Amino acid sequence: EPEEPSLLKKLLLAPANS
Amino acid sequence: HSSSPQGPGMPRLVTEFLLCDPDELQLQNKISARIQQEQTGWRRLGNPGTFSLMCVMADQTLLSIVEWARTSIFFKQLKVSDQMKLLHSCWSELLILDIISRQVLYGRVGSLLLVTGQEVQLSDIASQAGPTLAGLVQRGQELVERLHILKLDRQEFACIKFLILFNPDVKDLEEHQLVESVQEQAEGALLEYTSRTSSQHLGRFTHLLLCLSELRSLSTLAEDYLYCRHLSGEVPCNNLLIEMLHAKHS
Repeated sequence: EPEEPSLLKKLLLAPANS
Repeated sequence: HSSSPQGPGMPRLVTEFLLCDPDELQLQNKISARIQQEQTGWRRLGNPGTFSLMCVMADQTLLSIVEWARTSIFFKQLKVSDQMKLLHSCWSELLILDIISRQVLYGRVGSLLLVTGQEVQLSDIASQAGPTLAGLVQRGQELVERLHILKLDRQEFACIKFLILFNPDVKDLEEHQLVESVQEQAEGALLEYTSRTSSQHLGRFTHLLLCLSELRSLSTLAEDYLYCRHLSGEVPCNNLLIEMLHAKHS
């Protein structure tokens, strides 16, 4: 099972206006 | 007391850096609302106390710092892997700088201005805090006073944030040259700006760099202190603050 991406990564990858 | 960002002879890059800054009032409202949400939850489960509230505030501030970075000039061009390495390396410096700059720009003597706009008397903190935390607050206060005497303004703080963020000493950066180039440009812009606004320009610029190294050691101590409190289960979990703490300690 792929490792859960870190919270920081999710924040950096989130769409610009989210 | 800060001059208009577009004043005559203002280095273009300083204006660019300033435009990346979040609006202080918007930030204050956003984090206050979030803290109130947290507190309503606590009313049901029992209030975990002031330190936990400060950790939630720090976590929310950290989220706003990540938002600032990812929407900022130069940084938004980097690959996510480099963005993570840079933020893992300097998050605590940016967090402490956020707290300190708020005191220098908007704070009042004898009190700590929180990101929510509330004020806490430093004497209350000193009486409630343990020796380690009281020592950190004291050292932070001394740095605030030094920067206050220098009358640091928003432009200079904006440059300093980029100097901290773009650290070419961070290992394994894919785009090391870009990071190094941005740091050099930020340093050049700060030097040009300080020499434009102060007679003894090299003195001011050098003094700012000394303050930066004091900020670095203060944030390392703060991180270690927070990590110890985390190990004894006193820091609310599953949030960005904990993840960043672990990033450096793993």
